[in-house]
Order: sequence, then C-alpha cells, then structure tokens
Amino acid sequence: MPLICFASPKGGVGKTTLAANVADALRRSGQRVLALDLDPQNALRLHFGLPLQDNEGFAHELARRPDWRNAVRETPSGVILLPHGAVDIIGALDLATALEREPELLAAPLRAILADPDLMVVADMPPGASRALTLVAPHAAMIVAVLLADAGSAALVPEIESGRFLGAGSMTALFAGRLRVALNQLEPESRLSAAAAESVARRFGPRLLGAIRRDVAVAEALASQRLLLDLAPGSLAAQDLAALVRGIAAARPAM
Amino acid sequence: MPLICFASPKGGVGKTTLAANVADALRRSGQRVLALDLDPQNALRLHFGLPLQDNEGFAHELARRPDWRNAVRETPSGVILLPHGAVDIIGALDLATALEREPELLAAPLRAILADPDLMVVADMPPGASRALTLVAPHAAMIVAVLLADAGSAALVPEIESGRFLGAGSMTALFAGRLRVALNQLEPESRLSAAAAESVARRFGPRLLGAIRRDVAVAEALASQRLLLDLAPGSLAAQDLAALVRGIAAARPAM
Ligand SMILES: Nc1ncnc2c1ncn2[C@@H]1O[C@H](COP(=O)(O)OP(=O)(O)OP(=O)(O)O)[C@@H](O)[C@H]1O
Ligand SMILES: Nc1ncnc2c1ncn2[C@@H]1O[C@H](COP(=O)(O)OP(=O)(O)OP(=O)(O)O)[C@@H](O)[C@H]1O
Ligand SMILES: [Mg+2]
Ligand SMILES: [Mg+2]
Repeated sequence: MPLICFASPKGGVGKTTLAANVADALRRSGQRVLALDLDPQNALRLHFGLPLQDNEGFAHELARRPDWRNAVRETPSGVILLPHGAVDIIGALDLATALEREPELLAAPLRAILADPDLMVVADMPPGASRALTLVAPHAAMIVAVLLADAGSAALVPEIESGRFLGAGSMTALFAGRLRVALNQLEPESRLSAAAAESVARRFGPRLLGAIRRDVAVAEALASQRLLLDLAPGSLAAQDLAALVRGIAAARPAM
Repeated sequence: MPLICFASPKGGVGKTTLAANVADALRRSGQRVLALDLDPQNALRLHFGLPLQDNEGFAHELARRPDWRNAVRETPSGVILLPHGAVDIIGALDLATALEREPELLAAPLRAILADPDLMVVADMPPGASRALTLVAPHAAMIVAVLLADAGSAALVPEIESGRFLGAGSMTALFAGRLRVALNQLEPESRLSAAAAESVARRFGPRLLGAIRRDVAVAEALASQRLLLDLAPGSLAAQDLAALVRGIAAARPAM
C-alpha cells in the first residue's frame, strides 16, 4: 500500500502535526493506517497519547535489525504507531552513519511494511536534509512538502520546485509526479501570511493539496496529547484538515 | 573572542532569527561581530539583505578547505557574515560525512576565526542533531537553546536539561556552565503560551536568558530582508531582544 511522507527543508512548519492528524483522518475513513516516525526528535508518539517517559521505538534501533512487528503500538485512535524511540545527538548521528553505510537497514523493513496491501503508511521526517529522506522518498507514493505562509518558507520554494531538497538532477524527474505541497498555520487576517500563501499557490498550482489555518485548537490538542479530530472536530483547522485529506485522496489515483 | 551558538532540538523556533538579530544588536553596542551560518538551509544571509540568488558561501565548501577570509561578506549592518552557501540534500549529507571523517575541516577554520581577540562570533545551527553541533559546542562560550512557549518545545526540555541534545554523559558536565535558554514567540495573552513559558522558567531558572514575544514586526523584517532594529526599533520584540542581549552580556563573565 502507498506511503505518504511529510517532509520539509524548513523546521517547525507542522510536519509531525500534519502526519499525525492526517493518519488519524485516514483511519476514520475506514483505512488501516500505520504512522512511522523517522525523526530522532521522537515527537509523533506525543500526538497519539504515548507518555513522555516512554522511550521505546523502532528507527532508533535500526542498526540492530529489529523486527518492526515487535515495535508497533496500538493507539486509542486505531492508528498503528511505530515510534522513533529516544536517542541523543551521538545516537542520532551514529544512526545516520549506519544508514549511509548500509541503506538496507531501513530499506528492507520499509519494503516489508509496504508489502501489506491493506496498510497505508504515513511517515514523519526530520527537518532539512536527512539520510532517512533519501531512503524513503524513492518508496513514497506521495511526498508532502509542508510550508508555512511566511518569508522563511517562501525563500525555500525554489528548493522544493527544483527538487533540490530531494536531490537535484535525475532524481527530480523521478519525484516530479509525486511531490505535493501543504501550507500550514495560515493567518487569513494577516497581510503577510495572505501574500505568502498567494505566492505559494501561484507557484505550485494543482500541486498544492490544501492549506490549514493557524488555530489554537491545534496547539491545545498537542498540549493535551490528543488528536485534533478528538479535541476539536468542529474547529476551523479540523475543516481544513478534512479538505487536505480530500486533496490527498484525489491525488492518489495519479500516483 | 567568544563564540555564541544558537541551537535547538526543535525546528522552526527562531534560531536563525535570533542569531541574526543578536549579532546586529551586539554590533550596535560597538562590538566587531561575525555571523556564521552552519545550517545547509542557508537562511542567515536573508536577514542581512543578501539576494536569494546569491548562493556563495563558506560551510558548503568545507571539504575543499576554503579560506574563510575569502568567503566573508560585509553587510550594511556592519556585521561580517559567513553565509553557508547553497547545497542540495546530497551535498548536505556529503558534507556531514566529510566532517565525520575529518572533523578538522571545520575545527581548524573555527579555531582560526576564534583566534581574533576582537571578533565576537554568533553561529546559527541546523535544527536537531548535526555533526556541526558536535564540533562547534566544545568551542562555544555560550550555547543558547531556543524554544517556543508551546507543547512541542516543552516536551524537549528534558533533552536540554540532561544535555542529551549536546551528547549525554561526560559531555554534559563539560557544557553545564555554558548552556543557556531563550524563549521565543511568546504570546502573553494565550493561556497555553503563558503556562508553557512558566514551566520553562521554573525548570531553567537563572539559565533562562530572556523571552521574545511573538511580534508581527519580526515576520515583516524577514519578509523585507531587514533586521528588526532597522525596521521596528520601537517594537515590543525589539525591547525583548535588547533584554535578551543584556542577559547574554550578564552571563558572559561567568563563561
Ligand atoms: N495549524 C496550526 N495551528 C496552530 N498551531 C500549529 C498548527 N500546526 C502546527 N502547530 C504547532 O506548531 C508547532 C510546530 O509543529 P510541529 O512540531 O508539528 O512542526 P514540525 O515541522 O514537525 O517541527 P520539527 O521541524 O521540529 O520536526 C507545534 O507546537 C504545533 O502544535
Ligand atoms: N518573535 C517572533 N515573532 C514573530 N515571528 C517570529 C519570531 N521569531 C521568529 N519568527 C518567525 O518564525 C519563523 C521561523 O523562524 P526561524 O526561521 O528563525 O526559525 P529556525 O529555528 O531558524 O528554523 P529552522 O529550524 O528551519 O532552522 C520565521 O518566519 C520568523 O520570521
Ligand atoms: Mg516534527
Ligand atoms: Mg534556522
């Protein structure tokens, strides 16, 4: 089944928040969904209610060839979760080195997870350049580049358009059909945000899946370790999330 | 002269924004300042007015042992800038591998830059774990961990307190006296933000250098590629920045 990965050359844009809440929305539509955390920050689990002290996971132990089936967690939402697992800076860098030398450490379990025809996989990526992104992108049915409607993200639009953030040159053609964009934390009443959003919409056209407004309900959901559709199903951000998921579904047949 | 580096286990918290504007504020107080971009995102230059198409830099070519004096830029603010330089994901990963194999590629020019007794260096780091952070932290007089007043950052407070984001165990004792925290994008009128800020202030006590309010002037400064003290010297964020710089100056003698 397809893999959707949330990535971005920019930090703090909402990759983890969108990965968790899109996984939940897909699950509510009847789909079996696995949420995979490939960011050493290990934050995806917090959206699914795992306690802060729970440091177990999958990706942090890839060098020991763990069986992914032993690391999966059932979560109250019904989404199956593969947490990253806790790791310090030295552990995170050692993992990147191990993946550089032996890409199969991640590629093999990824193929095994994707072999299940009924399971949709949503992956959360680290910000910026990562070894994991170079290994996951070739397997992804869709790569969602998340951006804010601000100048910091606008400056990175050329990185995304050119494919440089996935690896320039021949890889660009490979990903062209599978790259989509999601705008997050839109503030419609802000002149700057509206202008940045318009510029992104013009540049990406039909590749723009949707835009999620900045909504305190999103921050409150994370603060109480709940999913947005649990805490505030009627919120503006929840409506935007539903539209984004419709955008994802509409784009999928073309994959 | 001392090196101050802005780092964080979390993305999008304002590392680049604070590095640029603290560098400018220090410069205005009469100090010679060099701003060093060690993030492949190459965004520090945008705060100093370098055009988006200007892809030259220093760190992106470290494997070729460039002379840092040839890569410096004079900027209108008087801050001397060493831009990172443009690089795609493959180039960024190759650079990390080169630094792993040959740490001196960065350590040697860093020592040369820091040998100038009159030059203060402010470094912008990538989000999360980076090879560059492991090489820069031992040379830093101060490591400023930037956090937002939100649940995403609050969850990472243990990473910072324990020293895990700099490398646990013995390194923690090494950095303990040099680690400081800055809170950014505070929204005093938001219950969540105020609660998160109080919890961070309690945990870090005197290590908290200061807090910068979320202020549209900051976003507008970046959108017009100007520094905050040029665009909006009377703004609330500008007042907070001045207090933060006083906090840095007060903490320096103890370094
Ligand atoms: N639409 C939204 N409205 C309000 N807050 C939001 C929204 N989207 C995300 N946030 C908040 O923004 C912060 C950053 O989001 P998140 O951690 O998901 O970003 P990220 O891109 O995964 O960051 P990193 O680069 O560190 O991995 C979180 O506190 C989150 O709750
Ligand atoms: N105090 C503030 N008030 C309003 N906006 C802010 C403030 N600080 C930062 N910003 C905005 O937040 C966005 C993120 O800031 P910045 O790019 O400096 O974060 P960063 O931590 O360097 O991100 P990355 O992890 O991608 O390197 C920018 O658009 C910036 O203008
Ligand atoms: Mg994240
Ligand atoms: Mg930055």
